[in-house]
Amino acid sequence: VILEEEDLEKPLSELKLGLVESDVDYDVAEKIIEEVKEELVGKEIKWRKDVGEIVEKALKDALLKIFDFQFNFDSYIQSKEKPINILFVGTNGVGKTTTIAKVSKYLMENNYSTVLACGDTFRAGATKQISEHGESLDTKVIKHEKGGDPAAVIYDAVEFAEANNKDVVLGDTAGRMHTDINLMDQIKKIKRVTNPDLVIFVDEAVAGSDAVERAKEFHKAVNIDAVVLTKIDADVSGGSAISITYEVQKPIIFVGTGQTYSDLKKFDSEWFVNQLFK
Amino acid sequence: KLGNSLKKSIRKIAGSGRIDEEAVDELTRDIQRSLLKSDVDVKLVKNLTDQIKERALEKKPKGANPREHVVKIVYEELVKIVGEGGAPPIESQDILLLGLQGSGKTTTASKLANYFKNKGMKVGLICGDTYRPGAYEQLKTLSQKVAIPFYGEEEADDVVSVIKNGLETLNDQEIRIIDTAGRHSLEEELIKEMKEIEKTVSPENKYLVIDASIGKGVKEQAKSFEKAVGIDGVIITKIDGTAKGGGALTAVSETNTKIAFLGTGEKPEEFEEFDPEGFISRLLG
Ligand SMILES: Nc1nc2c(ncn2[C@@H]2O[C@H](COP(=O)(O)OP(=O)(O)OP(=O)(O)O)[C@@H](O)[C@H]2O)c(=O)[nH]1
Ligand SMILES: Nc1nc2c(ncn2[C@@H]2O[C@H](COP(=O)(O)OP(=O)(O)OP(=O)(O)O)[C@@H](O)[C@H]2O)c(=O)[nH]1
Ligand SMILES: [Mg+2]
Ligand SMILES: [Mg+2]
Repeated sequence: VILEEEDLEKPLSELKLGLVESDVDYDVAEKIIEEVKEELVGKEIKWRKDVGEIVEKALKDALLKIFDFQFNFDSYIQSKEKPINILFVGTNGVGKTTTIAKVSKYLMENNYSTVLACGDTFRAGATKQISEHGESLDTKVIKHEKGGDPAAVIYDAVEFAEANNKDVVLGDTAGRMHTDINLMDQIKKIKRVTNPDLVIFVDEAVAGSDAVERAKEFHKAVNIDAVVLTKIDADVSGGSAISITYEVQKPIIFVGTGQTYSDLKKFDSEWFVNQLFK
Repeated sequence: KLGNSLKKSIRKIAGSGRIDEEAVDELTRDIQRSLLKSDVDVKLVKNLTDQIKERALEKKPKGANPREHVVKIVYEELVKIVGEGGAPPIESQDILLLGLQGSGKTTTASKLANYFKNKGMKVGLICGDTYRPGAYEQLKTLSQKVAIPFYGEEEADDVVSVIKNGLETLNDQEIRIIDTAGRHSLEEELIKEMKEIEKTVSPENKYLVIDASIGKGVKEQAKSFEKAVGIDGVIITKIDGTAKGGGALTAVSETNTKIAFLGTGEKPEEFEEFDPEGFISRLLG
C-alpha cells in the first residue's frame, strides 16, 4: 500500500492538535507535521490499518531528531581552558538567578570552583538574592553598586577568577523583554565586552508560544549556545522545549525541577518525547 | 480593532456584499490560529469560533455593513469571555497576591500599593514570602521607592506569624497588601501554607497574578488556586513583551472573575486598570 495525502490527513491533524494542546507553538507544530507528511507521502506500508501507528512513530522520530545535538556540557567544562565564563540571559522571572545557584552547586559537586557575578545591577533585591545564594553555597560573589555597569561586574569576576584560579564564572544579568530595544542593546554590549565562552538562554516550561518568540530574539541578539528550561516540576506538558529547540537549534542542557539547589537535571529528550505521547 | 492578519479575511466577507459560508470559514480558521498563537485554550477557541460562525451566518441586521457586522460579533463573543475590567473598589480592604513562581507578585504588590496611594488611600505592604532569598529586601526597596509603609521580618520562617505581626503593626493603614511566595498546584506544602495564610488574613480580595506568556498549564493552576482559597480577580503582568495574554481568558473562566489590572513594565507607574478593547485587539493579532 502506498501512503497518500488523504490517508495521512486525519492522523496528522489529530497529532498536530495534540502537540498544540501540549503547549507546542502553533506554527512550530504545523511545520513539524508538514515535515512528517512529506516524509511519509509515497511511502510503501504493509497494511493500511497501521497508518495511525506509523504516523505516530514518524512524529516521535522527527521530535527526537529535533533534540539531536553533539554538545556535552560536562566534557565541555572538563576540557575547556579555565576560567570558563558563562553568561545567563532571559526574560523577567524565568529563573536565571536560581539556575545560576543550581549550576554552581552542580559544578562544585564535580570539584570545580565557581565565582558568581551579580550582573543584575538594576532590580530591587537582586544583589541580596545572589549574595544569599553565594553564602549558602560558600562560593565567591562579585557585586558592584546598584545601577552600576553589568559588564564591569562580570569583567571583575573573570579577573578575580584568573587571579585566584577559579574554574567557572557564572554571570547573572537582569531579566529583560526582547521588545525593549535599550535593554537588548545592553545585553549585546555585555556580551561584546565580557566575551563569554558560553551564552545560556534561560526560559520557563510554563510559558506558551511566547517562548519561541523570545528564544528567537535573544538568539538574534547574542547568539545562544545552550538553553536551560526551568519549572518543569509545575503541572506542564513542556511543549515549549520543542518549540524553543526547533527555533534556535541549540541543546537544552539542563531542566529546573524545583526551587532548591539539587533541583537541576540533565535534559533527557527520549524520556521527554515519550512523556508527550502518554 | 482587528489585527492585520484578520483584516484580509474580513475584507473577503465585505467584498461579497453578503456573508457567505466559505468566507466565514476562512475567517474563523484565521481567528483560531491567532487565538491559539496567543495561548488561548483549545476548547475555548473551538467554542468561541463555533459561536462566531453561527452568529455570522444568521440573518444580519437590515442595512448593516457585512464587515462591521462580523467584526462586531467577533468582538462581542470575546468580551463575553474576557469580561469588563474588574478593578477593586477604592475602600478599606486587605489584599492577598498569589501566583506561580516569577509571575510578578512582588513587583505588582508595590504597583498596586502605589495605585491606591494615588487614589488617596493609606496603604501598607507586608512581605509574606519567607522562602525566596532576598524577598524581604526586594519588597522593602520597592516600598521605599513609592514611599509606602512596609512590614517584614528578614530572618523569620513562620510566614503566618509574620503576616499576623504585619497586620497588627500596619493596623492604621486602610489598605494592606500582602505579598506571598510563588507556588504551583503540585507543591502540596505551599498550597497548604496558602490556605493557612488565607484563614489568617481573611482578605477582601485575593488576586491571582499571572504572567501574560503563560501557556496551557494556566488551566490547572487557576483551578487549583480557586479550589484552595477562592480567587477574586486576575492581574496579568508583562503584557509589554510580545505575549498576548490568552491564558488570561482561561484564568478568568476557571475562577469566574475578571481581569483587574495589567502590568506593562517594571516601573511602579507601568500599571493600568484592565480595559477589554486594547486587550482583545492584541489577542486577535
Ligand atoms: N518550581 C520551580 N520554581 C523555580 C525553578 N527555577 C526558578 N524557580 C523560581 O522562580 C522564581 C524566579 O526565579 P529567579 O531566579 O529570581 O528568576 P530570574 O530569571 O533571575 O528573575 P529576574 O532576575 O527578576 O528576571 C523564584 O521563586 C524561583 O525559586 C524551577 O525549576 N522550579
Ligand atoms: N517587563 C515587565 N517585567 C515585569 C512586570 N512585572 C514584573 N516584572 C519583572 O518580572 C520579574 C519577576 O517579578 P517578581 O515581582 O520578582 O515576581 P514574583 O512573582 O514576586 O516572583 P516569586 O516571588 O519568585 O514567585 C522581575 O524582574 C520584575 O521586575 C511587567 O509588567 N513587565
Ligand atoms: Mg534574577
Ligand atoms: Mg516575589
